[in-house]
Amino acid sequence: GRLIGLNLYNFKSYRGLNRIGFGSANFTSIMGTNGSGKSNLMDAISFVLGLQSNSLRSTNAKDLIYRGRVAGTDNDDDDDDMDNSDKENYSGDGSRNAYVSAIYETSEGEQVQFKRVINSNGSTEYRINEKLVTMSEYSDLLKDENILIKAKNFLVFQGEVEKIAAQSAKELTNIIEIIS
Amino acid sequence: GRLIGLNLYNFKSYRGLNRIGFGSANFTSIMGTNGSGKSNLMDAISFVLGLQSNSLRSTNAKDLIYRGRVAGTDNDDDDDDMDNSDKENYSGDGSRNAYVSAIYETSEGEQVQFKRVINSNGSTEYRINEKLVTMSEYSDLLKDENILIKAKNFLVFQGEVEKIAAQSAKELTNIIEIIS
Amino acid sequence: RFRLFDEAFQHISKSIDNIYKELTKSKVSPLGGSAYLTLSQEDEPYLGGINFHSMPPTKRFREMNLLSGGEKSIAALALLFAIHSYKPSPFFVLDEVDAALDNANVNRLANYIVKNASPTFQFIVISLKNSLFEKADALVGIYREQRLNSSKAVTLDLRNFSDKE
Amino acid sequence: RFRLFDEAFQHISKSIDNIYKELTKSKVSPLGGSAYLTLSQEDEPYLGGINFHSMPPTKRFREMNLLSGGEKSIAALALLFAIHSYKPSPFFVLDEVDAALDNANVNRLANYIVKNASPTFQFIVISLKNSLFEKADALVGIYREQRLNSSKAVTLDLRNFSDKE
Ligand SMILES: Nc1ncnc2c1ncn2[C@@H]1O[C@H](COP(=O)(O)OP(=O)(O)OP(=O)(O)O)[C@@H](O)[C@H]1O
Ligand SMILES: Nc1ncnc2c1ncn2[C@@H]1O[C@H](COP(=O)(O)OP(=O)(O)OP(=O)(O)O)[C@@H](O)[C@H]1O
Ligand SMILES: [Mg+2]
Ligand SMILES: [Mg+2]
Repeated sequence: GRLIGLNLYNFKSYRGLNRIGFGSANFTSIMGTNGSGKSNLMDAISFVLGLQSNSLRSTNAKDLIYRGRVAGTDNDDDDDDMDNSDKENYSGDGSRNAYVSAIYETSEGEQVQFKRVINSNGSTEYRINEKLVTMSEYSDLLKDENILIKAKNFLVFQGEVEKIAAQSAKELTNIIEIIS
Repeated sequence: GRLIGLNLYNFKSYRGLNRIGFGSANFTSIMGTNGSGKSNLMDAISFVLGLQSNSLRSTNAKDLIYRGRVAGTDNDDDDDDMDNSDKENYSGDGSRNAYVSAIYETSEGEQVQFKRVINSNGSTEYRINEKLVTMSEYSDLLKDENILIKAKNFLVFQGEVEKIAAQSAKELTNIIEIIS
Repeated sequence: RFRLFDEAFQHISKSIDNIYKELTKSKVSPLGGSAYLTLSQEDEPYLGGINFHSMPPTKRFREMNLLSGGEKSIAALALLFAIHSYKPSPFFVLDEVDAALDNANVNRLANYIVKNASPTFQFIVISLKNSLFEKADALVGIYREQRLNSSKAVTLDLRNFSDKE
Repeated sequence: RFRLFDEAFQHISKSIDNIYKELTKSKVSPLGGSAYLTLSQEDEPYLGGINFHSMPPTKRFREMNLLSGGEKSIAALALLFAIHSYKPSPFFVLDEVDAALDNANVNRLANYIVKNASPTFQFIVISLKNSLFEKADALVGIYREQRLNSSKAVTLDLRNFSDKE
């Protein structure tokens, strides 16, 4: 199978709906300046596959929802003394929700949409072709495609590559155990 | 003051005596391919200033002594089954010692040689202008030049820079405490 | 349980050396380095640990802690690709894995990806180095749209440019 | 004890913002970002902690964990340089601190070093990126002498080449 494209809606630094297609390319490279949102895109891929927020540089799912005011629409001045309690105001309307969906073509050539939604209260839902499913149904379908979220052997986060070589013998056994 | 040059003798990947001068340059850049020995040179600078071997990617001072046979002089074949117990043989004669010396010009324009020796049994000595001194005499002289080994605020090891920004409030207080 | 584990271990153990050689071969060392896995407990491996050893070309040490930053990155990638060869996931996402690599290693990695990328093995690679992203089939450029205070993405298919080096 | 600590804190706290601005100024954001230190315990600061906040240009968040890899590296360097300004050590040794930086940030860092390097503030910087080492006064090239199985170093004074960019 292969990943055809992604839709990010209010996910991290991506405001509103952003469609990103990989087309028929087998090797896609993502480039951009520091802080532009490259690792956030990888977080979106990891999130839609079922990874929990602590592996996405966040403490909870709400952190993953886009926060930010469009420059110029509100009075920016009162932002300067922004502290944590103001965060809600800062995001403008605190009631945003967010989702990431991935269009995936299975090895039999069928297109499936995996979607994971974050509600404004921080709870997440899993959907396959828009139909609500449980987390284990979701990850079972991914397992059929050899996408093993527990092993994470196909995702290398920024700054982690050297740790993989130096990981302990126990960790390596765990990975092989999950895979086999 | 300033660092004029370094002499590495059997230190890590540097076999025999290697002299490295910084001349009058205020900004010196070190370049080279992966595994060539750049970080080992930084380890040499850190070592001669008094840093312990655990911050030099080593478990003990003996690891810092050059190990290796000159290709072609001995029979290399028996190397292939080298395991830890063979290490002594592998280093050829196990009785090597090593040292790093730094030529430093103090703020008053006087040249001082700081030298740290590793004996083949793993013990280290501190010498100033070849005269044997205690570790605290050695570090006191460095302190006079504002080289504070405990704070290490002027050394950034490979892969550590991002951690400095994210260090805990407690760690930051420690550094400021040592400095003040 | 033992059988499954052993099957995986044997497969990965056989492929790690070839992959490592492919990632470390050069004109200076046409054979590349060598890499292998060992078990700390032969009889019940899933209770023990698996040790990974790699030796860059021209070097002789096998302990991981003696490797340099770049040497470790290459060893790690070889291990990942070897694990993948046993039970291939459909895609890989790599975030600046080339940060510690010198130009020669970046080129070897890029060539390995170009050679192994296929409709059943898709690579999505984040990189700041042009010698890596130039070799991709397609580029996704991420930028910050200041007015909207948002990240944006544009996609460019490089295969349309016939003179792609 | 309190006086000494406070003196250091005040000095560093005053200089961190200017240094951070110098490392983040660009055509798009001529003012650069902003950075500051706060104390968790005002009355006995050495018992509490010091929090470091930085906000890259065009961004609004101040928590460190939301910064990207490159943004964190720049913030860290600003902090180090600010600490140095209080009690200057005679030299700095930096090992591939530019690994996560894009070209614009590498150039800003290189310019900062060129501007601040002096006989009393010596920089020794390990880097794989030519946009950094090209700006140095002198280069130390490290290579592996295969026949001797040893690292070797050659030094090159760049100031002799008059057309140094
Ligand atoms: N929930 C959120 N809402 C809005 N912006 C966010 C949110 N979470 C993170 N960000 C922003 O995302 C930016 C970081 O993006 P990211 O880590 O993807 O950068 P990057 O392109 O990977 O950069 P680098 O090349 O430095 O690694 C931060 O500046 C942060 O402010
Ligand atoms: N005691 C020793 N004797 C001989 N060689 C050693 C010793 N200790 C380490 N080495 C060798 O030094 C090499 C690593 O060097 P170093 O870490 O300085 O590389 P580097 O130039 O910083 O590379 P990178 O650009 O990848 O960071 C290893 O390959 C290791 O084999
Ligand atoms: Mg990133
Ligand atoms: Mg190094």
